[in-house]
Amino acid sequence: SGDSAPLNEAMAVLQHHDAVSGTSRQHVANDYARQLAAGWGPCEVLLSNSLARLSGSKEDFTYCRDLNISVCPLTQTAKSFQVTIYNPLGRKVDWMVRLPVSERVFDVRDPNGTIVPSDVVILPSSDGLELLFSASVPALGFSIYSVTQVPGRRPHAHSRQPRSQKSW
Amino acid sequence: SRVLDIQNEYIRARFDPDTGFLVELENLEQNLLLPVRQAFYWYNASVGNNLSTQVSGAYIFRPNRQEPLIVSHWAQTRVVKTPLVQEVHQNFSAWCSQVVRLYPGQRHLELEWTVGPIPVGDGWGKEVISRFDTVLETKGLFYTDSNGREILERRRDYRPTWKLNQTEPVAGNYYPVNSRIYIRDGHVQLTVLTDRSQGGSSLRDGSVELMVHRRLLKDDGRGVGEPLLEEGSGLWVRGRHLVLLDKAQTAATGHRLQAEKEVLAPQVVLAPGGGAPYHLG
Repeated sequence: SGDSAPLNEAMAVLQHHDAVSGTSRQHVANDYARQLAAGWGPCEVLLSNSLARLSGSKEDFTYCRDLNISVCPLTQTAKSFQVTIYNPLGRKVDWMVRLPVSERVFDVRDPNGTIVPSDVVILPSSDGLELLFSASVPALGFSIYSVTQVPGRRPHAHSRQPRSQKSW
Repeated sequence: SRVLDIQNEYIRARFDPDTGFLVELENLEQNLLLPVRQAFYWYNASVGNNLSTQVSGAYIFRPNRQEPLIVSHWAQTRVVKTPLVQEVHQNFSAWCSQVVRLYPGQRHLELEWTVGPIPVGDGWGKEVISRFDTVLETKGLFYTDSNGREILERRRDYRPTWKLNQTEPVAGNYYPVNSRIYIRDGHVQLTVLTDRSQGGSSLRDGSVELMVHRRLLKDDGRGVGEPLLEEGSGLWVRGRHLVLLDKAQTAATGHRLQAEKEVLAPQVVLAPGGGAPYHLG
């Protein structure tokens, strides 16, 4: 069973300015980080349970905490995976999803099964690859996109040269 | 190429092909063109002087001189252009880089900066800023949101409730920026949205700066008992600034809606797929 109380409590402790401004000793700053990380674990379980009930499918949900540095073991190794995007805003949003990958050609399908335009770009700083596609998510709701590697198709990864490309 | 720019249907950002710096921003929808030079600088932290023994530390921002030093006079650039994204990657130094990004349909320019680990082997504490310089005649005024409350007008070297004797021309004009800072000249407004609370200011007319990272070697004597100096080589910090150029009269619509999208950003959850049907029973 999941639990959001530990994260609630950690967030309450982190209201102190020491937690964000650098005005604490290093070992105290480390403890703030520890509390936050410990609180997130059971909250992930709670989110997974909620999504399973709402979507009607019990999945092995994964939360990639290192997406900001383009690291996600699932998307970088799996041949196919699902991307659930939850929109906490009270209006529909279109949002560009960026996921680190290791292959160059993917089919991305929206919740209706229609293929949506996608790109794989090379990150100049690391030569890593990132998959991009635009997701449309309803107000206070979620959309599930399916991503599948396409074997054998000509690589479509974009190089670093400043040249224009035809759209899909 | 002599033309270094990225563009979607709403925004065009032009870069100097020689320095690699952002030099011009254009709102194509409203036909607004503003020269904007953006670069990274660092303030050398004070270790105390004849006027005061106060050093720059965790609580206290006190540079040892008014002018910051530029991180680099040019950036190594690389451009990525695809139908779904256009990016200019700027590498200023071994510890400072940035991606300037435009997605289709986006009405703002996204600057994703990566700073650190700040080198301090030279014995100087450093407080790193991103600064936007424009020609806007702002008459000493700029605007910040304070501690999550309403946006407040800030006036350089001035306090609304007492006669200020300004003794710290830089730090004395820094204010909290919780989600946005902007300048305007009555016609055009340049807004910078932040993804976290930062310190910010406008130390010259037409200029906006935000502090993105700091690493200091002295304790400021305000109770922490240790300098703001992480163990090991120091921290890497990555964050985003969203820049909007608008008419002053209509700018609030743009920055308020975009700030909502930032605060309540979509959350991504992944799954390998093929899960079993789930029934509440």
